[in-house]
Amino acid sequence: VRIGRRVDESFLEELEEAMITADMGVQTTQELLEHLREAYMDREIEDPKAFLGYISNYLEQHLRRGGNELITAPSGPTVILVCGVNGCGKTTSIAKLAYHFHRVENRKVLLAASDTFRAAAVEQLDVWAQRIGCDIVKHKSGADPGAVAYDACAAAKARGSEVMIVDTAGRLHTQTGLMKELEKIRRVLAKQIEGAPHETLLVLDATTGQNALAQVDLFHQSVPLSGLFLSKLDGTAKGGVVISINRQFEIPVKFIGLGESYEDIQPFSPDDFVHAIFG
Amino acid sequence: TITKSLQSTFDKLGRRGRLTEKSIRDGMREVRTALLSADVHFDVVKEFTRKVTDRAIGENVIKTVAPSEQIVKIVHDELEALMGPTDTSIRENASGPTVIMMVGLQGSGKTTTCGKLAQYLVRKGHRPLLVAADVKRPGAIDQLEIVGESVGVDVFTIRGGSPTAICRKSIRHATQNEKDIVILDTAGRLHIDETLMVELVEIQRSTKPQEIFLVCDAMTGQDAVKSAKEFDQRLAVDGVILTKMDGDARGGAALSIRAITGKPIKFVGTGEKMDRLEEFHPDRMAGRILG
Ligand SMILES: Nc1nc2c(ncn2[C@@H]2O[C@H](COP(=O)(O)OP(=O)(O)OP(=O)(O)O)[C@@H](O)[C@H]2O)c(=O)[nH]1
Ligand SMILES: Nc1nc2c(ncn2[C@@H]2O[C@H](COP(=O)(O)OP(=O)(O)OP(=O)(O)O)[C@@H](O)[C@H]2O)c(=O)[nH]1
Ligand SMILES: [Mg+2]
Ligand SMILES: [Mg+2]
Repeated sequence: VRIGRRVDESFLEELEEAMITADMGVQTTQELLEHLREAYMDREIEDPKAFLGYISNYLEQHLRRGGNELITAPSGPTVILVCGVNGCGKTTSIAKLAYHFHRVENRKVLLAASDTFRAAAVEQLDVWAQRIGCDIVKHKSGADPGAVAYDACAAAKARGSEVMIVDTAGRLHTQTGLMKELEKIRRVLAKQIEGAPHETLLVLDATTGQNALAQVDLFHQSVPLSGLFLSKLDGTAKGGVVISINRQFEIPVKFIGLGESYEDIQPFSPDDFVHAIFG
Repeated sequence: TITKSLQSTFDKLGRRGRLTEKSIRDGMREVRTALLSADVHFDVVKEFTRKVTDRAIGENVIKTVAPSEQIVKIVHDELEALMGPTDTSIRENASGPTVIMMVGLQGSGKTTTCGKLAQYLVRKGHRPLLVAADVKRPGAIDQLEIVGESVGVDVFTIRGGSPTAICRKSIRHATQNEKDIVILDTAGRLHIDETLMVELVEIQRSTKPQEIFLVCDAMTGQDAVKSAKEFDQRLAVDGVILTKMDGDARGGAALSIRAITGKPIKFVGTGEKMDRLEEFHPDRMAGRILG
């Protein structure tokens, strides 16, 4: 995009390539291209910033739907349920959230190690709790995840925790039994703490393609999602699929993950996100 | 399914008179959309549709008895041919333990796949050794030890050691303990992390693996090409293992990776349990991508 560049078909093809390779998907890409055709066809770009601003505004209105702020409980512990498919970054993202609340915002944090299935999942979260210096409730491997959630709720109330974050096992949205298990964990939280879970975050790996839409669809049907945590945005993937997700489900991105240590977290900025795609 | 809708698209185009070169090109737009929605990379789709269009026109499909069926068949056949034949070969080391190195992006399924591969090899009469070379991720060594125990395979590591030293020393340990295969589980890393990519090259230099497997998540989108290309250029990957195929991702990344690196997809992961490793079937993958 530069001054004097004519908005012709070949220019639109270049934009299309940028959008598709950013994982925006065919439909969202076509719609934006159509929008640009109507507004700019055959005109010269007099002001590249304004042109990019036009694209930004169009996309940002999607990305801001649902709000990008974290919901907190009016009183008592704020409960955050974290879910997502295998390997997307849930446990590491929880460490980042714990760091954010505990060390940066100075709030008392409790972690619930409700992934009792995967090898060394509890150990992994435990190491993070030790490093950050926050509380953790864990059972032995193979224990019932709902039971861990139950005990964590009791502990949160007894210890006066301000934020409780629940780690769950990775599961594919197509595994009905495991989705039922997730619903059960949510019911336990809702029953034990007023208004819980106040946030249900789906962690989405930024390298994920169009399958992300099916993930959001089915997870949202099981446990109403309040936001997304877009992980691994420090790689080369742009995570453009969240634009389609926001359009279709109005579920906003609340945080982004930019690395493997607990400080690598940032609140989501629609502005930065769009600029990373269009330069 | 896409195959049915492609058929009806070409039928419609053909119905107004007969199938012309222009209508073939128009119909290919739908193939393009189908492949992009399946996460096949933009450049790979461009090249693929060009190839199929040329073939459809060249084979004079226009004049055949059932042109739309012919075109859909060409798309299927080209896709399957591109995916390559079934190949589960693991090159054997003539002088010492066979070394298999597992590499890939974070969370792609390497550690789990190491366990599955170990079990697969045990069932073929081998004595593999698992090597815990991920010293960074919390609980990674514990994870591989538990995985190893679940498949009855020893795990070698040096707590406090560096990945390169662990991998190098594991070979001697294997020989001393009569293990004929060494499986190196490395830490997930970004292809743009210079230090960590150099670390992989160092491990490769000192252990000279017979097989380097790039472990990729089947739900990866357009980025599959960037990361696969970089891993391949640095290491000359021998094969690819596609994980989480038990989900409903169409898996277009498989076509992209194959087209860009030319390397074979040897196995697919179809679940979290240790018996969930299958050989790759190009015809099934082609059908899945087309949808
Ligand atoms: N580069 C990068 N790596 C990340 C990020 N978030 C997580 N990871 C890495 O991704 C891998 C998987 O992270 P986990 O937190 O174990 O993922 P998970 O979703 O809990 O995995 P399961 O519980 O097995 O489903 C680890 O190697 C993490 O260090 C991120 O923002 N950037
Ligand atoms: N459903 C399913 N899950 C899988 C498959 N392969 C691995 N997983 C799961 O994916 C998650 C990540 O697997 P890991 O083996 O820890 O991945 P990794 O590549 O070693 O991760 P890093 O070492 O952090 O880079 C775990 O929850 C595994 O159980 C598969 O084929 N299907
Ligand atoms: Mg986890
Ligand atoms: Mg691992």
